[in-house]
Amino acid sequence: IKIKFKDNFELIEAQFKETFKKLFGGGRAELILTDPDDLLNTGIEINVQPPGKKLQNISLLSGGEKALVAISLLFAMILIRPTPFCILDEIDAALDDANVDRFASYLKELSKDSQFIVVTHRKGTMSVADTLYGVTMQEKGISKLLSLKLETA
Amino acid sequence: IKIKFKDNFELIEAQFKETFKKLFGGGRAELILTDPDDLLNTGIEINVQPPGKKLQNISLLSGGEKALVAISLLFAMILIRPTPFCILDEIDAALDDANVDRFASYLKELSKDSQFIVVTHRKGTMSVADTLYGVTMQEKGISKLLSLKLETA
Amino acid sequence: MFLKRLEIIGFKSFADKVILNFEKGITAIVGPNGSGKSNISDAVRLVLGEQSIKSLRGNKLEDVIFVGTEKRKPLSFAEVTLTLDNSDHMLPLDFTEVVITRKIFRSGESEFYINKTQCRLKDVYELFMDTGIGRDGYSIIGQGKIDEILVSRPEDRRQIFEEAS
Amino acid sequence: MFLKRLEIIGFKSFADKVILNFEKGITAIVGPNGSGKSNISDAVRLVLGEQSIKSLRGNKLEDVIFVGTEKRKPLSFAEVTLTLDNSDHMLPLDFTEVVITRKIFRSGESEFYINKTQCRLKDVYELFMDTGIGRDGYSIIGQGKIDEILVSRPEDRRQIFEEAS
Ligand SMILES: Nc1ncnc2c1ncn2[C@@H]1O[C@H](COP(=O)(O)OP(=O)(O)OP(=O)(O)O)[C@@H](O)[C@H]1O
Ligand SMILES: Nc1ncnc2c1ncn2[C@@H]1O[C@H](COP(=O)(O)OP(=O)(O)OP(=O)(O)O)[C@@H](O)[C@H]1O
Ligand SMILES: [Mg+2]
Ligand SMILES: [Mg+2]
Repeated sequence: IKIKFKDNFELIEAQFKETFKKLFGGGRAELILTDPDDLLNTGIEINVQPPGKKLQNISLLSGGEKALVAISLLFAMILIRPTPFCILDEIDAALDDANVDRFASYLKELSKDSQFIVVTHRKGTMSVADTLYGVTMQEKGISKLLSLKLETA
Repeated sequence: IKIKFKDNFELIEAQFKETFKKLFGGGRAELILTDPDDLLNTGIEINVQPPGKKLQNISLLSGGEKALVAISLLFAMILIRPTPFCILDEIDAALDDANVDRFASYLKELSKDSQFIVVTHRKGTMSVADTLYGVTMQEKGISKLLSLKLETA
Repeated sequence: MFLKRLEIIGFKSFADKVILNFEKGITAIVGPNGSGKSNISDAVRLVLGEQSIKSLRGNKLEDVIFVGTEKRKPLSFAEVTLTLDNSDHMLPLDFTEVVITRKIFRSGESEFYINKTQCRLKDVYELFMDTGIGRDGYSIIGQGKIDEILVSRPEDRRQIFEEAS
Repeated sequence: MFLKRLEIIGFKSFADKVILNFEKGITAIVGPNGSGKSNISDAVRLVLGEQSIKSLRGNKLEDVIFVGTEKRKPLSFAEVTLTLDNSDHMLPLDFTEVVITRKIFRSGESEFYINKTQCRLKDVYELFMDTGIGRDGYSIIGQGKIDEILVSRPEDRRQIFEEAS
């Protein structure tokens, strides 16, 4: 049976407030229904307050901050309704190195309950992987796979 | 006087074929008018052939390859109609390290005729800068500027 | 339930067969631009029954069959096989291992197999129906999904929330 | 013609005055997410006469005046000053150095100055009219412009080509 939109929304909002705090290292976030009396058509506003800053609509945030908010929302949905496996394609692209590390350690936690396959260019994300595959095109246009060992520095 | 669309298009296409070759290290590119008889409403298709691969519409390319095609187009327009200065905000974000290096050396060439201010997270792009500014938020929410020296390794 | 193995041949840039073995936990896939990383996630979408070629970045089904290179001829079909551990019987089958295969042809036709028995697309959908995997789920977050969440206007965002219900 | 100096105070996260000195060649701006790099390019847009607050990521003009933090009060105005070398007289003025200032207030009002003489927005537009700088040019490529070029459907792309003519 399909969970009602309002119940689902409240579950996600509660979880989102937590994932946001973890990924931003503090601050707070809220999800606002633009029209609570019209649940069929209402929009959803996202307002956040990174640590030390003021509560603002996400439109004024930086590229990397916005990406981290989107990841917080995705992680909230994964926590509410876990899938057996999850493929993430370069969702860490806009994050700086400090944010990548926070993202990677949270991903490590989530991976206890779900299997993750992550495409990434970032060392921080690679460092929490249990298995590493390299894709190369030694022969132009032909993809080849290599199993890689992660060198613990 | 405004250059006619067709003349402008042909100028850009010719330049784009060259910038593409430089940034991709070979291959070829073409711009196709979807409706050459209706210049007022025609769309523009972009087909490219990275070195060794087949000519394809850019929709099938990878995230990084597409970004490099967009940069080729931007550089073509800058070469056709140079502006005294140009501000580029993280246009290298989707490129891998090898492509960032090609992007950065081409940018260095273009900077002989135009002044560039580039926002970047990438070491390859930083390494071709003449001046480096660091923006920090030591006090939360307050931007502060630092002039940085690039350490030649 | 978890992924055990993915085999790809003839799909996009995988002219030669590749095999990925997955463990529990985190598997990272790395490599240069255009090397084939996102093509791997497209292959998983395909074998799970994706019918929208647009979400595989193509226009028609044959766009995702190996189109050839300067040195190699195009191929006439592509095949993707996904092996899943089903010890917890999350998938409604008596098997502890479930193998899904999809073979696609330049004509636009597809063949589906579950544990080597040919079946219809509908059977693959029904197999994954209560798992959150496959269509309308968010078990595959594509390159660009983050931007999609962010550029969405408040009115469009409810769709993202409904995907999770 | 080239940029010599940019001074920002009260604009977005620049509660305290910052001064950037530019040389010819390439100036790189680096720093963590949310530190203020894109805000610098927004400041340049503003002083060149940007009227669309949406392209500054805000809704109304007061959104881009320093809104305060947990420790600091909001400010009531913002000021951006851009100094350009005009030795080649690309700008139609007799000066070899041109200084543009824009001051914005919470009321939504703006004041403009060219070399310390108050003027109108229209005068700033006309000053840059034949240089390719400012509106409809591509002298400022924002974070996200690359995606815009790529997601544009073939029919929408002609607009990008017209910007360059
Ligand atoms: N039918 C096909 N036949 C051969 N090659 C193809 C086919 N379809 C796509 N490709 C190639 O696959 C490449 C794209 O691969 P993919 O998107 O997996 O790259 P990627 O590793 O994810 O790169 P990035 O890091 O830039 O995202 C393109 O170069 C494209 O030309
Ligand atoms: N009116 C304002 N008052 C105070 N701070 C503001 C105001 N408007 C925006 N900001 C802050 O500026 C920050 C965004 O800065 P900016 O976009 O320049 O970051 P960035 O350095 O480009 O980061 P990224 O690398 O993630 O793109 C946000 O944290 C936002 O809260
Ligand atoms: Mg990719
Ligand atoms: Mg930015």
